[in-house]
Amino acid sequence: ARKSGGYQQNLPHSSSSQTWWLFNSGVSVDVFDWGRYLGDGEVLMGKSWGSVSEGVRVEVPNTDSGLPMKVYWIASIIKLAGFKALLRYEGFDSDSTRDFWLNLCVPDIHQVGWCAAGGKPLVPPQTILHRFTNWKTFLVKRLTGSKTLPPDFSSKVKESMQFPFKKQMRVEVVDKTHLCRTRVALVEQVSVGPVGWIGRFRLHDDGVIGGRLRLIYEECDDGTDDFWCHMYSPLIHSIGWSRSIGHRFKRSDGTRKLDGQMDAPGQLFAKVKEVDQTGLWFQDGMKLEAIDPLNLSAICVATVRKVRRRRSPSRSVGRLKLLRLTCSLRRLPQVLADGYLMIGIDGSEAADGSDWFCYHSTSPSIFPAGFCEINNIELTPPRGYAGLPFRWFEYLKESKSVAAPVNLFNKEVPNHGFRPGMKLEAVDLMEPRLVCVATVTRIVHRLLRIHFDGWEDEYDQWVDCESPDLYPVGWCQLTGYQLQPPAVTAGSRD
Amino acid sequence: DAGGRKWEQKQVQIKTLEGEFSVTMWASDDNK
Repeated sequence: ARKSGGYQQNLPHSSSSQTWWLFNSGVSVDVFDWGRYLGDGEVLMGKSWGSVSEGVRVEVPNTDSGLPMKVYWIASIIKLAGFKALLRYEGFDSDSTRDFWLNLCVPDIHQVGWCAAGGKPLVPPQTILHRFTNWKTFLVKRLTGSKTLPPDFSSKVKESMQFPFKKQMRVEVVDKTHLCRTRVALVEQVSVGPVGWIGRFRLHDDGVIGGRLRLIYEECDDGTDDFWCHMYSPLIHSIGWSRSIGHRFKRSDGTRKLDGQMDAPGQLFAKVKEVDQTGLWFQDGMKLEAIDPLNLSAICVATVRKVRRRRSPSRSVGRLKLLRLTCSLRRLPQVLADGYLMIGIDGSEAADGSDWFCYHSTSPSIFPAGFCEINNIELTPPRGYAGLPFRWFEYLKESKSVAAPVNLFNKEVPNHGFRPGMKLEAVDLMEPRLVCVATVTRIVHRLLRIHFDGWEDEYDQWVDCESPDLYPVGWCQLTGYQLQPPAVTAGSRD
Repeated sequence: DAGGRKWEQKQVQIKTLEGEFSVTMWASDDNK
């Protein structure tokens, strides 16, 4: 809520270079124009395309032909930014005044030769028609020895846009009103953004856009109780997951699977790494540092609340019932399997543990005590803690607790390539239906500090470099998802 | 190249209003 009001007050920008293909497809939506905003700044994925690089020639629609029908001309990639390319029509030489940004994954970009194969003649832009009398000589000279896209480029793009989740599939997802438990939800039809076709891509056909799911909690009659997340989010699981690991779960009252509904197959979900729990392992009460799931800007002092040393040998219901009965008889706490932990934020915990949050032990969102100090990050002390400034040594002594051993945490740092200042499209995880223009402002190993452009720093979020909620520039345009432009405030209007 | 892609020289057909001709260009065999 804090952001949606602000975003809705912003007027989206548009430009002719950005919207030509939308108009061609009959879809008219105003979209934020990354082109002007990017300038010379560094952009995520700018150098990450394999066979697509600066200098590669493509055939694209000629928007300056003066003809009533669609014709094409050859353009050269000047710069790459995420999915977007800055293009210059052949014949403009060093004249950059007509350069234009285009998403490379829209259907109307082709390898050189595509037009001839379809019997379409290439037509030079009107602006430069007078420059050359012999276009054949010019093109032979310009194109010989240069690179073009592979012939299967378009089909590879289309292939990559197939998503396995379908509308009415049932999943288990974290209950947003009680973080400590999961609920059943259904993949639902997407209700925001453009509906229709962009070129060959049909939007919102199966309730999935670019891997992002809008889930409606079961037992919600009016379909408004929703939850947005990516299909690879650690917050969603297959039906039965909660039971299999001993996680709290909100049962649906009398709801039966209706016609057309099916449980999403287990192989569709992100897999967690298997962990060796046979030796030293997390124990209830151990202290650590964790990203606060309710305030992703903060890394807080936290406590392990539930763990389980070993996974049960069988996941059958009968065995689990027996296990629960055994636990209850021995007065043992109910615990989690498969390397999952419940984490409570010190000083903010509800008495009944309803705000404990489930993190896997390999999660990049939990850290050993001292992580913030070593990396010069402000650690949020327990609410109401009197012994400020916070010192771990004193705190452990006062709370008669121990820190979780450092070697139990995920220390892998992928060669992610992010650098401070890079622009990207990022989900506001506090309002996860919104994908926003954002900047990487800080990098600590694999952890990225994401700033939402135009917003106060207090809305920044710590996000893992492999998060499914970070996208390259142009992702929203590619998938038809509405990109939230930078907030325009009095101070930043210029 | 460094990404393990094989680049191949290809005769590419071009059609303009003046007629058809071909040029030699490079294309990757694997768009990752």
